[in-house]
Amino acid sequence: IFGGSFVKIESFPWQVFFRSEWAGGALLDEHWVLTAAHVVEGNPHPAMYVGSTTVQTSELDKAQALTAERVFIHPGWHPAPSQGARKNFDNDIALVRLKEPVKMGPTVSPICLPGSASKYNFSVGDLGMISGWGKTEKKDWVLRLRGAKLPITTLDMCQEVRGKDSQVEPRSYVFTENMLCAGGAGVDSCQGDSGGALAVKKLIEKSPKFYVAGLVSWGLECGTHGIYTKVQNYIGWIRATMQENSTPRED
Amino acid sequence: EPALHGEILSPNYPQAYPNEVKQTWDVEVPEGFGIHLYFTHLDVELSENCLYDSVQIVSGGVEEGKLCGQRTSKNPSSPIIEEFHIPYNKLQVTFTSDFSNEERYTGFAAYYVAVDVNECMDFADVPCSHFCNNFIGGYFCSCPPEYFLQDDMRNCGVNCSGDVFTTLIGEIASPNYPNPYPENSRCEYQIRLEEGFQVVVTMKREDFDMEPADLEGNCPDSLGFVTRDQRFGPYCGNGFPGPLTIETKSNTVDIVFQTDLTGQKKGWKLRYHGDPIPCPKEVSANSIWEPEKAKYVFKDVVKIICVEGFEIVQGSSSSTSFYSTCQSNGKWSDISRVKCQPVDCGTPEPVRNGNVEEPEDTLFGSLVRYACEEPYYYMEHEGSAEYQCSVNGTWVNEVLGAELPKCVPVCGVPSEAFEMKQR
Repeated sequence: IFGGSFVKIESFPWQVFFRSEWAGGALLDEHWVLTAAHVVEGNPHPAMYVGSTTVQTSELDKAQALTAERVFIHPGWHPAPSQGARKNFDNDIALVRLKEPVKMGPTVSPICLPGSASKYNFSVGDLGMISGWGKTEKKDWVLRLRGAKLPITTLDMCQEVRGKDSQVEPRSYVFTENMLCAGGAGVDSCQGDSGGALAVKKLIEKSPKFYVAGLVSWGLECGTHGIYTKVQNYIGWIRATMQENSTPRED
Repeated sequence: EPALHGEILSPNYPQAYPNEVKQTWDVEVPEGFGIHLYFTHLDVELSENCLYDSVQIVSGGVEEGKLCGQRTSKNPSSPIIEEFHIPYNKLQVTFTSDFSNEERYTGFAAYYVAVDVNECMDFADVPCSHFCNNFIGGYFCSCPPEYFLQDDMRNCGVNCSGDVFTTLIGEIASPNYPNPYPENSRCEYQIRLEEGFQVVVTMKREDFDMEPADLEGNCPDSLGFVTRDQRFGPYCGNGFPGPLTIETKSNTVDIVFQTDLTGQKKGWKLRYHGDPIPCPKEVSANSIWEPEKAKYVFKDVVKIICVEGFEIVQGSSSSTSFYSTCQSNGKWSDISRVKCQPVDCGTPEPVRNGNVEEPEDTLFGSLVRYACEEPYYYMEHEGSAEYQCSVNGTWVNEVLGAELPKCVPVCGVPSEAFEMKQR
């Protein structure tokens, strides 16, 4: 996280830590974690943890470990090209079904899924929050959770980003309507934060709650603007996948 | 087999008998015979009442004679000095001599022979109720037409026993009714109905006329009813003296009609019918009976239905009704074993991520409330917190029915706000 600060897991109780991928995810309910497809595309059984602010082994031993029962990668996710860097992060979304239900508490609780109704739409300027153990201005990764607030901006802002590396041609990357752009003023997510939630608080039915508007997906240069998977476009798929793969009791 | 005759001689006969002697002879002849005992020689010391020496004859514990002195036959053509006719087939002869005899006495010589006894004539009470036939060595009884010799081989009675009545309705009368009944008879009638029915005997007063009771109130001729547990009667006299309807409470009744040798009357006639044994109308708590009847009798079946909120628990199964049958013993089947007790829903099931208050009781109508572990969980269905113990023994909620409430995680509400210093 660039431009963030140390935070407590209690402020981001939905934050999931993907240990071997060193990435993030968002807890949706007792049995499901939402993350980016590129986080889990290589591992059908990722090891995950929730409820801990720090992720050193001694702390993780005390945290709630989650065991993946099955990974569901969005069918529209394209496998990485055999050569060179991935340019297409369209449909960068995946679900992980857990073997055992997660026990909620002050350090663990899910983030809300937005509905597909317009009242759940996120607008440019909405202030969101991101969190993760990923790269910061000074370190490649951190052991203690960091978080930051950042506004949703237009996708153009992301397309105009110039990477330090002039070799990188922004226009060679795929931008779609399934993506959100957020950031600015140095606040951004970065490698290691992938899959974490871009949480936006909305007051719906008189009750303010955080909804997952996006998932950390990719970006040209950390510390500028980042691209997030636009979760609202996948509500149908998410609901259907959870529905079809829930245990009978969960219906 | 005892001999038909015999000889009895005093000790050392015909020499003098010794002093201080007591000897007894048990004389026995075959049954049906009497004994003719006679003495042909008697030479025993004389004394008053034959106190010193004597020959004593005893039969049936009665002394028939005691002889002493010296005697000879008075009848030149008969050697008999003394003789005895005993109508029984046993007697005892006992010779006694004391210690001093001045003279020589030669004692006695006696003989006995079995003689036929005429059992029909020789005794005061005739051994047969009707005809007595004597023969040498015994007698036999015989009976007039229509009469049969009873097992005691003495009494004649009509063959009026052995009838068994099994129909639910019937009529029974004394032999030859209304003509005079046979004397000296014992008639046994049996009424045997199916278990579950009681025999009800009905008699018209005028259908009963028997020899009246004697001064002690004993009935020479009598009619009585006997069941396993009770005895009705005996009855006699002119006009039935007992209740005109007798509920015997038994499915079996023995009727005994007994007559003596005299005083025949017209006898009796009765009717009977089988009444199904009644079963009491029990009040079993928390239940209703179907069908509702004023009276229940044998073989009636009732369905005992528990009122709402009550059930019958048998082992691991439960039901809200059961059937009971009025049994032949006048008791209901199962009724004591099976009770309608309040439906007990048992301890409500726990739910994940929630809890249920400990109910005061878990019987029908009780209420319990579930609550989720707030603030991290909430009840998925509004109004699904309260459950009531229902008639079928499950906890039921208005919204979810018997399905348990579900506590689902509260989303999007961190337990601590994230405050940044950013302006």
